[in-house]
Amino acid sequence: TKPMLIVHAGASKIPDELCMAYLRGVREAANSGFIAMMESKSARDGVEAAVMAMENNPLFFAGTGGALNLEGKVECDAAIMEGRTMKAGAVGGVKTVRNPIRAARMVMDKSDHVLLVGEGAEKFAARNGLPAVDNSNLITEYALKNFKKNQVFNRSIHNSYSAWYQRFCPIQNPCCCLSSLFRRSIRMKLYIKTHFPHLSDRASSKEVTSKTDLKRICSTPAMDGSCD
Amino acid sequence: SVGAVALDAQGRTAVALSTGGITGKLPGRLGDSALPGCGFYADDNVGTVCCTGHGEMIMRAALAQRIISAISRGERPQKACQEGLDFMRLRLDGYGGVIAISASGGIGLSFSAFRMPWAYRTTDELHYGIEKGD
Repeated sequence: TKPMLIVHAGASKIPDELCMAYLRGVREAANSGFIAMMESKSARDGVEAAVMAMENNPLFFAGTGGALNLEGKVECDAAIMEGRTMKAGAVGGVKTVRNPIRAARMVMDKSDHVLLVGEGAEKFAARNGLPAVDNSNLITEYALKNFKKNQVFNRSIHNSYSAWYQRFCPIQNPCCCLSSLFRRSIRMKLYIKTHFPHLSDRASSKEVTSKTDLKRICSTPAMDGSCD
Repeated sequence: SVGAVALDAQGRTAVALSTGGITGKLPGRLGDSALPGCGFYADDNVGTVCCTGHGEMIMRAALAQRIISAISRGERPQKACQEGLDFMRLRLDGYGGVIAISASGGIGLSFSAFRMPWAYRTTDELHYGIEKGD
């Protein structure tokens, strides 16, 4: 069989100015993965090496440079699977592992499980020779900038949600009588359309018919086309 | 997220992927990357697949399993990847990307999101791209 290896670095809104850096990163990962595969004659080692190269690249949203969760922490998932025995290993929600793919590989090779998550996965990785790192070591400027941008977006929505609540909520505002659900959802939709045009496609009347719906929409992270 | 699929000289397949998730995600949220059949799959008799994009939509579409099933029914990897992404976009309004290698060495590489950096390496070739049409 002709040996081959393909890598990707995520599908999302990559800004123009970073395209060349991303291309350099995937080229390096493909080369290091392919060389590892030819040396060890194993596809498993090839994919692990390729992903490790990308986890160590601070530009990519995995390992060092991972996206920050709502608490401002890096929380990673990783997995590996081989086609001969169809064995798989995965870790989820780990914060103290520099290369989560190595922890996933250990789950596949040294445990009877497929998926370990959270503290258990971190302890398993530490027991198998992956030293725990402080979460702050995994945070990069770029991820922090994205996180702050996301926070501002969420805060602006929450502030406007409370402004809407003051204005339209019958309890807070007695003159706004208990109008029918239909009229209220139209008003709410109008409110979102004027204040959050980019949200209004999601705030369709079927979706936003109560304050809880609006709160739910406002509290979900800014899915501005960002992906995993 | 980042991912890799491989086929070695002995005809064995493997897939690996890693992600930091989505900026601003709720603590404790797991995406598709840790779930076999959603974010990834590998079977020497069929091939190997690695997905990226909206984790929640990929999980709900069981995207990797969907593509592997299409390849096992004789579909070419490229078409199987494209159809899987079309399903996710039309049915769930989800966007993402997929890389795949079939057991016979066919290549699948497709994405419905804005961009996806990729690179493909064999013994004597290295191809790479980021835009649609690269």
